[in-house]
Amino acid sequence: IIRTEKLGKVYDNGYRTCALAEVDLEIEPYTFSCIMGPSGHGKSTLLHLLGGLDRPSSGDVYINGANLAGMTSDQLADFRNRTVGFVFQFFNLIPVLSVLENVQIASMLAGMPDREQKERAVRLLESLGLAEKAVARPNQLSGGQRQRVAVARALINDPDILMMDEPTGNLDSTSESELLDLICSLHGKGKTILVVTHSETVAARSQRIIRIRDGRIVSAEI
Amino acid sequence: IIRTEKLGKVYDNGYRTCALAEVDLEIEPYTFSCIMGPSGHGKSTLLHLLGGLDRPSSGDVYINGANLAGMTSDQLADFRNRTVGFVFQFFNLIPVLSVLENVQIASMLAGMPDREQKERAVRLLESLGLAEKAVARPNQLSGGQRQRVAVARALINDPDILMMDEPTGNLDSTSESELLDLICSLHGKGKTILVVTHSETVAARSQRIIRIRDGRIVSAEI
Ligand SMILES: Nc1ncnc2c1ncn2[C@@H]1O[C@H](COP(=O)(O)OP(=O)(O)OP(=O)(O)O)[C@@H](O)[C@H]1O
Ligand SMILES: Nc1ncnc2c1ncn2[C@@H]1O[C@H](COP(=O)(O)OP(=O)(O)OP(=O)(O)O)[C@@H](O)[C@H]1O
Ligand SMILES: [Mg+2]
Ligand SMILES: [Mg+2]
Repeated sequence: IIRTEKLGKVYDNGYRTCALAEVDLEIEPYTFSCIMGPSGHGKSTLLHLLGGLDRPSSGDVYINGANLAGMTSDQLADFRNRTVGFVFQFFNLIPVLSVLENVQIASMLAGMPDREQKERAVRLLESLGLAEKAVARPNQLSGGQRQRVAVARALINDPDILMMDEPTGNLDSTSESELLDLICSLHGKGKTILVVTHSETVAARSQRIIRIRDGRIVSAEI
Repeated sequence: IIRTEKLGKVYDNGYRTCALAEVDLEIEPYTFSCIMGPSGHGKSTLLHLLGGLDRPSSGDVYINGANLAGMTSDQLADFRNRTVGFVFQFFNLIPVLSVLENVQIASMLAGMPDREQKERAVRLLESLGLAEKAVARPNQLSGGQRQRVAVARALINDPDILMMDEPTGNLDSTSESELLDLICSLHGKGKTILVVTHSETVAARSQRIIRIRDGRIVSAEI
């Protein structure tokens, strides 16, 4: 369902950083995989390329056989909003919107009817223990609470593919466990799940661990 | 060295949130303590009050016998810049400054001579594996790299007290281990260390675990 060919990413801000090189990856549908590796070795970079949030410097990303580079901007927007639910390492919440609006906005972009947006958003927040924070602004939340809002936003459009960049980094072991149960139940419903994580707890519940080192895949264990 | 009496914090943004209530805490000098507890239960709030970064709604914080509330703004600034090294949960790096400048600025505020500032900053970045990122901006770094810059900044003035809010949340187990070794060696040099963490690895190396639940201390095990 997700495939890359010789995927590469070089950043050039006056000095060159090769973040990814020659990544060949195949993710089967309905699988729950983890991406692990040392800090700074390319995990977030890889996830952003797979989610169509950034362009490769070389190589290609294919989703369901379609090359992301060949998509129209409408097709790409549709892919990013409806096919994939993306949780950012630092959440990317909108400061001026409430927690509820932050979650709802993803479904608004996907064209969901207003009333359904609100119902789904409220239910998701409840399932993540955030019901009483619905009217709060992101800067009024704790770190782990913001992280859970980011998860709610990624789930509201019921996407087929979930990409999560360190979704439990700010959570205590109980909250991590609860989120992991949620992820496993979504996997049980037929979603394809790709999680960048440093957590052995999360890795233990996945079906496959993809290890990255220096921008390359070094092993992909089952 | 750090003592609180009936410390409380209530946020009022149109709706009231009681984040901390009646916290009586005593931290002995030269100890390495962890603060643990569920997401949203008051850990960051407590650390900010102890570090003089926020004012209590009730109760007092005493550092070396001096009540923070009674300090002049000069004394408080001195306490925050030179007595305490603070690592924020989300780093609070300055986007327009380079990594090196972000670390240096803390020593500049403390009145360190320019040349010494730069030497110390470079050495700290090297010890944290960030030497090659000295001229990069924070938004060009990975999550774990930014976290380590925040640690370097907290250490540059060689403070007696280190307060760290989840310093390993974005680090892989090897990087976490290296940072923990650094923390333990600083402890060995006579520093007082207080770490909010969700990590059992970090907790295992501490001397005392202070547990928080619903804004109250529920136990303080050794
Ligand atoms: N916008 C950018 N400009 C320049 N370099 C960048 C940029 N974004 C990331 N990098 C660099 O690319 C490399 C890989 O970064 P990436 O964020 O993918 O790491 P990561 O594996 O997710 O790390 P972590 O576990 O710390 O989050 C790092 O060396 C980083 O400094
Ligand atoms: N500026 C604020 N305004 C209103 N409420 C706030 C504010 N900052 C924090 N809170 C609330 O205070 C409570 C405690 O927050 P705190 O950040 O101390 O939690 P925490 O234990 O550090 O959580 P985490 O482990 O998720 O980082 C939470 O319910 C949070 O929503
Ligand atoms: Mg990352
Ligand atoms: Mg916190």
